Amino acid sequence: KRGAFQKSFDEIDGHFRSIFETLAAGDGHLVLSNPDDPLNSGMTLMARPRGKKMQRIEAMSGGEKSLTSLAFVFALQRTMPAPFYALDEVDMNLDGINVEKLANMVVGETTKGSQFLVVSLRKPMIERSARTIGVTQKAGGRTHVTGVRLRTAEEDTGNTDLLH
Amino acid sequence: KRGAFQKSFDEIDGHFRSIFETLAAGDGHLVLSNPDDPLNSGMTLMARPRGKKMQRIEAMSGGEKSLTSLAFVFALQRTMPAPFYALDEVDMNLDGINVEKLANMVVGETTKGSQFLVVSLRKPMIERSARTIGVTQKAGGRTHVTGVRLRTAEEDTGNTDLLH
Amino acid sequence: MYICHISIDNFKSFNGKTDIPFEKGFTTISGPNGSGKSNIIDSILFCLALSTSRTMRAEKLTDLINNLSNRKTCMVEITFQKESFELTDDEQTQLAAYNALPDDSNDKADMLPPDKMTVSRRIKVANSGSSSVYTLNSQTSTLGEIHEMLSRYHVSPGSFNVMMQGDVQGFVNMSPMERRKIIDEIA
Amino acid sequence: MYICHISIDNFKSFNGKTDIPFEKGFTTISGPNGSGKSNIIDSILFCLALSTSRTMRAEKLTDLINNLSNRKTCMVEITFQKESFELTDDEQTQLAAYNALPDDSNDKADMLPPDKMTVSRRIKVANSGSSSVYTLNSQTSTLGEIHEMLSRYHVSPGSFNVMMQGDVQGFVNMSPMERRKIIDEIA
Ligand SMILES: Nc1ncnc2c1ncn2[C@@H]1O[C@H](COP(=O)(O)OP(=O)(O)OP(=O)(O)O)[C@@H](O)[C@H]1O
Ligand SMILES: Nc1ncnc2c1ncn2[C@@H]1O[C@H](COP(=O)(O)OP(=O)(O)OP(=O)(O)O)[C@@H](O)[C@H]1O
Ligand SMILES: [Mg+2]
Ligand SMILES: [Mg+2]
Repeated sequence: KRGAFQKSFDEIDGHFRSIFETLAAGDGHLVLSNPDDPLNSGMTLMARPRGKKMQRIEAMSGGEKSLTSLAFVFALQRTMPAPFYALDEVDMNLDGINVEKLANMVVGETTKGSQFLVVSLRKPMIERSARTIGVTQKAGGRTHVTGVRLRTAEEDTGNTDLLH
Repeated sequence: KRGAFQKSFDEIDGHFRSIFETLAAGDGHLVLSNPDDPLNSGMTLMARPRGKKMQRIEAMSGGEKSLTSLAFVFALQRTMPAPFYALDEVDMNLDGINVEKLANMVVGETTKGSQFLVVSLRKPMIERSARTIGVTQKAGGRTHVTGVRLRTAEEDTGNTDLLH
Repeated sequence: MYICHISIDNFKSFNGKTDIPFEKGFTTISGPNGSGKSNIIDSILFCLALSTSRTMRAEKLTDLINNLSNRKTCMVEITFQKESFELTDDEQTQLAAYNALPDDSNDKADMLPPDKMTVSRRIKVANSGSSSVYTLNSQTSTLGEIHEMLSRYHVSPGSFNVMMQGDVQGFVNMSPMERRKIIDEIA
Repeated sequence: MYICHISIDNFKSFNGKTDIPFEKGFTTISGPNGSGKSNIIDSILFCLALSTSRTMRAEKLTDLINNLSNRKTCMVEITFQKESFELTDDEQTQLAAYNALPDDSNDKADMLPPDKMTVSRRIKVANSGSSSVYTLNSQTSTLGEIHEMLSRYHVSPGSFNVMMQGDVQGFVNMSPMERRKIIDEIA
């Protein structure tokens, strides 16, 4: 039981380290509060964004917390590859530069063959996708899917203001 | 005790209704699950964004939930006017049009004399403020306040990509 | 394998039938607040029975039926596209045979190509609430069969491939104990 | 009354002393993730003792001291500007007298103008943790006195005028019972 835990822990930690490096240009790793008794231990994410000191996730800024948590989720996903991934507005807290980094990461994953469906209001995410499905609301609250276009999100949503 | 509750409830409900109308162009009001026994009752926010059916906050979209909750918080603030208000990234879930509406609301409040300090990454919010304080990070993680400029947030943050 | 088509009928804010084609790779979905983006994600969770009604912001399953229509039913059908390297030799043969048929052939119109897989779920208002009917490749199926098939692809109610709106905040605010328990589940 | 100046010394990501002037009306604060925007809000919460160390993302008060410096102290001072209609007749007279003094007068340099109010808080590392020293208008004060003064302006640990990052999500996810309790508190 404990051996299985350690094996999974090491695998996820490995994924987390490499994903965090790509996403945040820094060092990150998983930490057990009680390494000798993992099944009664807590686990936190420690990271050092480039230039700063190592800190646990609870002490980070809003955007840093999101980025670190996303790296953790991607690490979990790598242990069980699925036919599709759906992310609904995971970029809310991120500044434009970090949205760009996240989008580049998704591009990297999809070149390996994964399918990503990403709901986003952020321009850098939309610009890096291969295509955008525009969703609008018609009278009475009826959803209208306006069609799949390459890199013309402005036309789809009818309003570039949306993407700010 | 119950009379005091009803008085506060009615006052906050009144504020909520008018603020929601300004912010979301729709009808909103507070609802007690048990109006005859308010002190053992739950309270939910009901709203009908223009064109849709009345729905409780739990059923709304992410952005609609945020907007409705913000209207509720502003209603609470109106019962105890303070010398300053500080809002830290309250516009995360909102699309560009709703960020604009929220910014216009803050403009309206400040013309009445209130001071609002609003942390935001969103262009429509920054454009409507009278001035922006730029905050950047110098080597080692030192905060650097780059100065207060009118409507030149791009210069302050050194990167317009931030604002997307 | 990837999702190549989602057909949504009368589900949540979709009044009537909507067909959305999907392709491999990186697709974004965008639009104003309240337009229906998350409802598209919900339609996937609904069809594949990956979450409860509450996670889809409905108090009960029948709340998922479009409230602007008088119809007492809604349905979502998802079509998956298998890639040729995923097919068995038998399936490859079947696919070749299928492709050899003329396009106007009735047989072809009635068949599901061997490199596609469809899952559908329909709910109807019933006396005591609602009833769900599942199909797998157009045959009536059970929730158990569909979950068993999906779990081979690491898709399940507990899998992390679908991140709903607000889930990141949940991971951020998680206690260290809860975070460790996630590793337990995977181990 | 409004905040006209915040002086931050060695607090969180502020290495050394930073002076930030503020004006009436609508000011935005913007910059990259992790640059220090929320820390400015935290400096207000710290100085006016409106929240616990945990709400400012520190495990204990001494974590609030800039970790790049060797100094064992940090301080935040907030200056409030009162508007003329808020001043009593006495204060108006004192203000006129103050303004009448020549700018290079030593008396003037040592006085706080009657239309300004300052609150400061300094923490120092002490044997058993930390010690806080508060001042009100440059006189040593107590937490109780400062809270009593601020509550007259509806500023208190329970007030809603400061919305921290993530608070909106808290209001969204609140249970109906918790939401109603907010009204109880106000009533
Ligand atoms: N059964 C139903 N019938 C009709 N409309 C419904 C039903 N259930 C939900 N809706 C509507 O769907 C809308 C929510 O859609 P959705 O959550 O997909 O929006 P969204 O595009 O994700 O918005 P956001 O950007 O704010 O997250 C709500 O306004 C709600 O009124
Ligand atoms: N005692 C300390 N000494 C030095 N740096 C600190 C200290 N406490 C916090 N920090 C740093 O302050 C940074 C967080 O700043 P803050 O939360 O203000 O960022 P922010 O601008 O609000 O970012 P975001 O847009 O992501 O919310 C963290 O990266 C953290 O490392
Ligand atoms: Mg949504
Ligand atoms: Mg912040």
